[in-house]
Amino acid sequence: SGAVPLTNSTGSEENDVLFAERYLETFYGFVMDGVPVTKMKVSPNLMKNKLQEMQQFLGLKVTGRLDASTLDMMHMPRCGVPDVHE
Amino acid sequence: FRTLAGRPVWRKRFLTYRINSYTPDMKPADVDYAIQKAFQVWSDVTPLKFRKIHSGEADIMIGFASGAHGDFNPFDGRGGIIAHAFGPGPGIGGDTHFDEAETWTANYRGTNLFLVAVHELGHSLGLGHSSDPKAIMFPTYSYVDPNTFRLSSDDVRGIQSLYGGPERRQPPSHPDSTESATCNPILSLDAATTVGNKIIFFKDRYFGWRNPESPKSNISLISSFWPNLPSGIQAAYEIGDRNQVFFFKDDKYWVISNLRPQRLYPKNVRSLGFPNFVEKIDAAVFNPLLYKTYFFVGSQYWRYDERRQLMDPGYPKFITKAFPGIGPKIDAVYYNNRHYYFFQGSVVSEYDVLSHRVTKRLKHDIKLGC
Repeated sequence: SGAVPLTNSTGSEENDVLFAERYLETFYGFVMDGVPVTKMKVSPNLMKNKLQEMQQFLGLKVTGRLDASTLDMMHMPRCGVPDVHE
Repeated sequence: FRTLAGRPVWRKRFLTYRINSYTPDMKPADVDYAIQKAFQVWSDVTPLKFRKIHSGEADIMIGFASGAHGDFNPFDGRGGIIAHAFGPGPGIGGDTHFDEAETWTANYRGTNLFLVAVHELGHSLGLGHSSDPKAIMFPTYSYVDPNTFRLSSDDVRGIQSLYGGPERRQPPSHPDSTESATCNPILSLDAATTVGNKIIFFKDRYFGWRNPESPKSNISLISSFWPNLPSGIQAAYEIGDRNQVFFFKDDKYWVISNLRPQRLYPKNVRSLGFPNFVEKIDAAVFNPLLYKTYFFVGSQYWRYDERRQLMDPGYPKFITKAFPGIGPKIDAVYYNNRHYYFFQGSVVSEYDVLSHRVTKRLKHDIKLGC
């Protein structure tokens, strides 16, 4: 199964995941690089939680999955200030 | 709403700002105007006052930049991140940066600078992002007409949680202070017009605005909203589908388009086709059904064809003849929903433009916000 909650991953999906990770890192304090490999098993939940946090904040259906509406929202022009501050 | 982490706020009420770089997408004057209006959105609902300086270090430095531009947050090219700002504090605190890779405009095309500036200045004052999609502090950009833009209640609650509401006006300390000039219920108006969904009344150096159905009106100085207009506006009218508002004083007139003053004004009213003896216009109103504007001067009126941009022949005519029950002279008039509202002293007459008769007459108690 993919390392993050996705259906079957292809090239463009990989890009979407990378884009989403960067988005969540920038605006929701999601730290991917710092997660030690041994904990990679944990990261799907971490990513899922962050996706849910973003979907909740921006009024999307909270699925924890990188679905189309979530990706669309991530591509919308926006302010560079994070949505949540650690 | 959210405030920024640590809830940073400005401890002072008077803040300076400086625009230290401009975008080539817009005229510098349009950038100045958009930023000034954006600050005004926040000063209208708080005790804060903002002053523009042209050199040295301001509390809020504003600029346009591309890519890496000296702070920790490089811009990412067109789309994506369009701007960012820093919360209140020294140095970079309060500063606002716009991504030059966007196309900045004063309208619906590209990215509207006024709207993004309102958002970013919210951060400069200490607001974080709101999860209310109606709030200007919602993280993503979406266009709304700047003419009718209003802060959402969430935005207002957020900023007032940091700074409180606008200071109450000083008690009347001299005869022409706000209250005494406008609390007099027999106020005879200078002029009236619609602007968007608001009705605007003019008296001396003040103007008030309200929604057609609500008795509550607010007051402000004409100069605070339209610095290029004189006090004592005598007539005004709006051509809604052109987003234009015309203001008249003595033999001159000004045009505001999309809430922005138009260059090359004031012009002389004679350029509209008035004869030399017309020194001032008492009242004016645009009829969107006929696409004609009526100008009232003394006991007579002219009719102007806004499409042909010419005065109609056969004028002037007497007001009392064409508008039974109205006149002989009027102070002000505005059009709303198939009716004219004529103001004469403390009386306002509702006049049906199709049946050509007065349908209602009442005392107006416009106090322009005591």
